[in-house]
This record gives sequence, C-alpha cells and structure tokens, in this order.
Amino acid sequence: MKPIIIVHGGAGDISESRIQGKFDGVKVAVRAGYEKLMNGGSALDSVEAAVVSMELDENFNAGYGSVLNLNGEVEMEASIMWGQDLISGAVTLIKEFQHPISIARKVLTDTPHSFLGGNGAKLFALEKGFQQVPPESLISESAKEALNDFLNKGDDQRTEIGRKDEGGVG
Amino acid sequence: TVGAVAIDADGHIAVATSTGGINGKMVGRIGDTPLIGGGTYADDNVGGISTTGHGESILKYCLAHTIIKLMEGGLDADTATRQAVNGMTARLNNTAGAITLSKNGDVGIHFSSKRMAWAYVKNDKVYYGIEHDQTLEEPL
Repeated sequence: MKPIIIVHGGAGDISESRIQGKFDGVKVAVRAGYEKLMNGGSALDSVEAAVVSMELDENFNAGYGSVLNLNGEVEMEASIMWGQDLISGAVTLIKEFQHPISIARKVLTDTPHSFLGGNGAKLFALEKGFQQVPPESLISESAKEALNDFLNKGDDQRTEIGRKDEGGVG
Repeated sequence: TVGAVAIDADGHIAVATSTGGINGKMVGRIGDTPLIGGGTYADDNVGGISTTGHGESILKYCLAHTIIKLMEGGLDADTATRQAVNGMTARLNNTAGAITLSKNGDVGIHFSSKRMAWAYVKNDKVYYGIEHDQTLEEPL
C-alpha cells in the first residue's frame, strides 16, 4: 500500500484575511504527517503529527488559537481512531494542555476506555506526563476579538472564528 | 477544527480530529469532534473520515459514520462524502465539511460551508484548496 495522508483545517465562514494562513498551515501539517509515513511511522503517528502541527498554529481552531467559550476560556476536545481493530481515544473539556490529540492517543493506547472528560482527563494527562500550560497561553488575539464580536453582535455573527462574511452559513 | 486521515504502508487507517469548539459556546458544551462516528471514524475494511462544521448537526447526523456506511454500501469516497455532507445540510440546515480516504487511498473532499481548508499528498505533489472546485498543487 502506498501511504497517503489528507488533512483539513476547518470549515465555515473563513474570512479572506485568514486564507493564506490556512493554506500555509495545512501544507505544513500534511508534510509533517507524510514525513512520518515515509520514515516508517504508522498511520496513527502520521495523523497525530499533522494535528499537533495545527494545534500549534493560531490560524486554526485547535490548541493555541482555539475559540473561546462564554467565560473567555479555551475548552478543547479531540479524538483519534485506529482502523485495524476500531479502537479509539477521545478527550473533552481540556483547558490546560497544548495538545489534546496526544492525550486522546494515550487514552487509546493506555486505557481500557474510549472517552475521558473534564477533571478526569486532566488527571490522566498529568499521570501520563503531559505538561500543564497556563490557560491564557492558549488564547490568541484573534480568538479574543471573535468572542468580543460575538458578545457585541449576537448569534447571527457566530462563526468558527472572526466576523461572518456575507454568503456564508457555516 | 482540524483533522487528518492517513493510510500507512501496512494498509492501516487512522483518523485524528481536534477542536476548540464553537465561538461563544456555553461552558461545558461538547460537540461532534470527540464523538466517534460524528467527528471521526476509521475502519481498515472501508476507510477513514474526519469532519468539521456545525457540531450539533454533525453529531445528530453521525456524519463520519454515515459516510463510512455509504462507502460500505458501494459508493466511492468522493460521492459518499458529497452525499452525506449535502444530506446533513438539507436535513438540518447547517453546514459541514469532511475529508475521506477509502481503504484503497481514494480521496473524498466536500463541504457545504463557504470554505474549508484542506491538503493531501499524492505522487510527490501537495494538493490543496479552500474554495469550492479549487485544487492547487505544488511539488512536495
């Protein structure tokens, strides 16, 4: 089988000003994942590497740059699945870690469970050696602006991030 | 939201999806991304899918699993992805997107939203796009 990887960087009313950043980010991510495959890594290694790359990039709504909840906090979630035997790992309500996808992978590989949330997910991540980061370190200026727009303009302005463009309904 | 689907040299398929959710969400809100069958699905016998878009709609429609089942029923990756995403939007009046690989490495990309950023590597080229009916390419 010839290895292959595909990535996405989010759907919705992506404004013109964010297109180049999205292009750059998905190309970096897909190359990171492909490099894993070419160096003998598994498909799991590949998809984790690609997503980790985008979790570091403020152009994407994941990891650093995630959108904010009504309290102005980042609350992230992630899942990963292995098609050989349909095992999966997922986490939700993650606030203090840079890479939710890597914690999800540990749920897949190191527990008999599929899905951990909230404080349990946090305790599990710490047990597995993931380093906590200050929650504010995950908040980008764009995310703050997007929440302010949402709070000031109401639900019709809701979008993944940034102001809603005309013609979009994502 | 971000996601990735890969097939390795042994023919095994993996899918990963990660997100910050939706802007201005209620505290404690959970979307489709961590829900297997909603935001993510992988089966070596069929293919793999990662989704993005309106989370509440995606999880109601079990979008990733819907695409898998359409492929299992004989549709190719692109047709299954298009049919499921458009079906969700027609049924629930919200938008989404998905990326799909079949077990043979065939690609499916479709979104009912205004835009979706995507990229894949094939034959030493990077293909990418963000607008409807747009495919750009550059050397790997």
